Amino acid sequence: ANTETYLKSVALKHMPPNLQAVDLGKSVQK
Amino acid sequence: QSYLPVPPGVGMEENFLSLDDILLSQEKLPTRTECVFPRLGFVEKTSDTRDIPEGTKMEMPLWLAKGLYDNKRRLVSVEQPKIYRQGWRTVFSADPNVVDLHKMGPYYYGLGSQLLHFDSPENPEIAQTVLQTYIGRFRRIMDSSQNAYNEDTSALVERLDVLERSLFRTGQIGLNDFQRWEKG
Amino acid sequence: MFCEKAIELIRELQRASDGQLPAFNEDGIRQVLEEMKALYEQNQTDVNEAKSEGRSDLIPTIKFRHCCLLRNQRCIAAYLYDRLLRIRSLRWEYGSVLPTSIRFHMCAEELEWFNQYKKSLATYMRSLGGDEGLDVTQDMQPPKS
Repeated sequence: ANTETYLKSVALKHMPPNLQAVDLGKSVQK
Repeated sequence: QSYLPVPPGVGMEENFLSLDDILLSQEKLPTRTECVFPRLGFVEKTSDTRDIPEGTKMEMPLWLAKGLYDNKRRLVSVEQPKIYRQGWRTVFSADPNVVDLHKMGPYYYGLGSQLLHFDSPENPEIAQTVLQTYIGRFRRIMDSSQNAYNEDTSALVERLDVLERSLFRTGQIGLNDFQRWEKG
Repeated sequence: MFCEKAIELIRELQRASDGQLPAFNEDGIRQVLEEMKALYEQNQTDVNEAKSEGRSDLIPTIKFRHCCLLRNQRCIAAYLYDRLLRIRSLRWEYGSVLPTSIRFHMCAEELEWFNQYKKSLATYMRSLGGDEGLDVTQDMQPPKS
């Protein structure tokens, strides 16, 4: 939650609407 | 060293947040446009049209080629970089140790694996050559990595590709850990 | 070519591969976000034209720009996330008070993230080892003997 809040506040909220979410599950290596 | 970056994906996988994979996917591929791309004309400053015409040959970064590549509606076709073609594959199968993979790469294995995303009848040979090259060079990398204790290793890694350098680093860490363990 | 600024952010971190924390590149982030805004607005225009006038020939270009948008998004996310990994490791190497020189390299939101991380770690450590908790950041190296 801390990391998602951070990414949203610094960058994602300034991106186009359809790009404002990043699935942090992708940060978990296969 | 508690900073552990997001590692690259294995084989054909890419890890979304891996810096290594982002840099790998910046590598250029020879491509040919299979349709017109209107209003994107930036390839030739001279041309009056603002379109990229069909049939334009251009070096495209891997991330863009993968994004545009679509089996159904072909927007671009991807050719193999020279080092993955028959001629070089023959050189690799003769003796993979003679090749300077840093100069020819430096993402020889990563880019070779990513090429398999694009349909080509040569994919099995490319995959086989990439694999055999790794196997053929592995022993020498591990030997040199295990025997270089407390010395400058830049000459030993000079001709290694990115994946081989991380293998060498892993060998060095193991060697240094073992030496420290022996000294108590 | 699009996405050049974005890849430059990644290269900047890759050059500091020993885990150092370079200064937060606020200007770089802003330029990438501006490029994304321009790409998105151009795509909006073309999508409307493709729909209203049946210009299906515009679809490859729309797809091209969307690839660039995804690329910019990925580079920014990876840049910010990798910096968090570096900042997190600083807690384990320097303790909970970071040297001023390092704090200067962090943006306000990173400092906020760091404070939240410290709280989460402290909560976790209090939950270990009975009443007095256990400071897991001590003794990161095995004792000599």
